[in-house]
Amino acid sequence: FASQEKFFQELFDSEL
Amino acid sequence: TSPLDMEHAIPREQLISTAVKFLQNPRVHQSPLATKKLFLKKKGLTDEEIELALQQSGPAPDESQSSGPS
Repeated sequence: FASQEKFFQELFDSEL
Repeated sequence: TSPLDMEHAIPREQLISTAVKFLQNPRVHQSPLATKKLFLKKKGLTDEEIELALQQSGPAPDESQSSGPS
């Protein structure tokens, strides 16, 4: 789950 | 991780449009709704903004689940 969380984090920040 | 104070400087519209693009990502799209909501909440979006982003990112996969005020 933590890796998914990290993926979400990076994806969101890259969209910003 | 320290809360990024710059997040508060982001205009809400941009935050929502980012959330919409985020939600449209196939890998994010297939993840459970609760996970997506929880993540967006942690990113500082309010429930209304999360609902808004969910609606803009595409109709709810199963209409039955779309509860809440119309």
